Amino acid sequence: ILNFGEIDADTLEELEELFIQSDIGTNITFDLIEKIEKQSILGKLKNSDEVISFLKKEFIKTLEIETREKKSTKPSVTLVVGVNGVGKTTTIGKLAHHLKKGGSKVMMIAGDTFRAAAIEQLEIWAKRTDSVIVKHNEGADSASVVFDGINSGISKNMDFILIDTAGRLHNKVNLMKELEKIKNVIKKANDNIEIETLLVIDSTSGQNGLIQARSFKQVVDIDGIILTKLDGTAKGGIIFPIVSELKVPVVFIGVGEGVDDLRFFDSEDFISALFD
Amino acid sequence: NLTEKLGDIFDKLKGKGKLTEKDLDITLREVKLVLLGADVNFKVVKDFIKNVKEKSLGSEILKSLSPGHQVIKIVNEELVDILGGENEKIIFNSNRVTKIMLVGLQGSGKTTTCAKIAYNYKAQNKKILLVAADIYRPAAIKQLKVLGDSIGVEVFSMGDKEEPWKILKAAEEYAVPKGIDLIILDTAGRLHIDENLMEELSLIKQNNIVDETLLVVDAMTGQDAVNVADKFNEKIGLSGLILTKLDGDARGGAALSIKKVTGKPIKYIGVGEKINQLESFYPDRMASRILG
Ligand SMILES: Nc1nc2c(ncn2[C@@H]2O[C@H](COP(=O)(O)OP(=O)(O)OP(=O)(O)O)[C@@H](O)[C@H]2O)c(=O)[nH]1
Ligand SMILES: Nc1nc2c(ncn2[C@@H]2O[C@H](COP(=O)(O)OP(=O)(O)OP(=O)(O)O)[C@@H](O)[C@H]2O)c(=O)[nH]1
Ligand SMILES: [Mg+2]
Ligand SMILES: [Mg+2]
Repeated sequence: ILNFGEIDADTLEELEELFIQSDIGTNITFDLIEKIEKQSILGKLKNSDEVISFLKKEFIKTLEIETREKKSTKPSVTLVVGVNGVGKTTTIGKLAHHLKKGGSKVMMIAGDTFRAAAIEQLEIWAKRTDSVIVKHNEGADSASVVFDGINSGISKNMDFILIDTAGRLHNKVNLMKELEKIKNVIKKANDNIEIETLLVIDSTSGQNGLIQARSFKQVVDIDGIILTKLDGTAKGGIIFPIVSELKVPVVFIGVGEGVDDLRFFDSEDFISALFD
Repeated sequence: NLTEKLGDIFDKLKGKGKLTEKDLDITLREVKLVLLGADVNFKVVKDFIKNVKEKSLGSEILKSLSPGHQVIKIVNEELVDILGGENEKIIFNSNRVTKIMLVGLQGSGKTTTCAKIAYNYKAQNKKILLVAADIYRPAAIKQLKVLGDSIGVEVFSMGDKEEPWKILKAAEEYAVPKGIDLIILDTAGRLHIDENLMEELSLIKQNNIVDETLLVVDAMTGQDAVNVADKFNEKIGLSGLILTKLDGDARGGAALSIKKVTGKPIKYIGVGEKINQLESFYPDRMASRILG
């Protein structure tokens, strides 16, 4: 696409379509189109190649943000949160595998005490990756499983503790309160622990992904985003409004259902894929 | 909201005297933004706005005293018309076991919805058999069994080593002497671009008579919804759609896109994680939700 020499109304319309269909959203899309129009009137962008490289630079600027240095603690504790079905449990399996390859001792905490067979699902991932797992019975209080898990992880000298939580829609106040409680209980188990909270976002999500990110950030303060299911046809453009507004970096992407299907986020690769 | 927005726009425009087609375009641009913000597909929005414009001009809206309200009325009617149709339910077979299968992307809510449908029809005194044909996802069979147990509905399974089309065949043979009215087949989540897994679904329909093939779609799905629905419909044929997680605050524009592109009726909506949280689809409610 975009193989015209000149920049004209058709080119701009094609770009608008590309960005909207990538779920980038209308605000950022019209903002960029406006910038391109200005730049081309000033004679600074003369053809579509220059437009594309201009856009790529703009995108990179949005995604590459300052991330504060986190003191590394032992154990390092990661809390994985997000709405229903986005890939939290599977991603924990992938993360565990990745960390185990590096020779670390990994523990999983089965914090989803609600959904049918959630614990069994995580247990299989623990077996697959040779990770320790802490679990209670289905229906137990999630915060108490986490509390026990953190204490166990510390006493067992774990390097990494990955906490699975139940999927929850961000507009459910009591479920979001439960997440706050879980974070507090980790601090209660050990005040020195710095919790890394990762929000899992499904790349097929539309503009609701931004509302999810806002709500989760407000309630539990998100440190990073994992964008899953990028092996599909969705472009995951929702991360542009998310990252630009909330200043939270994308740290990993999920590209399949297997234990190896996790990549570090590379903004250049992601942006090139946008234009494919 | 949209009514207020359009009201303001038209008030400003009327201030300059006679309304023109260009004024209507300004208004319709606002409608376009609302629909895109609700995740309606770009191309579907384009066609939609074109139709609304034609109908608006045809209705002499530019001479009307309250053109803003007129436009909203036409937008609403057009939305309901596309989403529309009567309240379609599962069509039961009168002379053999009715078989329905739920398909869709990973995590859309298929397994949970299978159990919800089972619960719904059990309450109507139908004999149900749930069939576990997700042979890939860790503890998928267990998940369906736990759900089935919670509502006293039997779950048929052949473990994870048999092909789904064979599992359905065996399930039907098992079901007939038991007087089962309805078999609900849960399938693994899959990408519409995964040729092998899409072929797996085709094989189910080639080797079994499947009465309903329902695509389960997450209400928060964005622009990609159209690609997914189109591919599923093209490769295996759909008879209906189910939109899940409508208890969230996603506007659900994907519903409009998918309905427009496939023409298949939205048969149910999921409005929660509990097994009784399945409801009928009402086009007018969905229309106002999309408009925000
Ligand atoms: N194709 C693909 N599928 C994925 C990816 N990540 C997860 N999945 C699939 O998405 C589905 C849901 O994954 P889960 O890990 O159960 O999601 P979850 O967020 O833990 O779900 P809940 O706990 O029910 O909220 C499963 O079928 C996974 O295999 C990915 O990167 N690509
Ligand atoms: N809030 C809410 N959650 C739902 C709804 N339907 C399903 N869920 C949740 O969404 C998540 C995924 O549901 P599943 O039934 O496992 O989805 P699936 O399509 O079978 O997933 P795969 O088999 O991995 O493709 C679970 O946490 C469900 O409880 C709904 O209508 N509302
Ligand atoms: Mg999970
Ligand atoms: Mg399932």
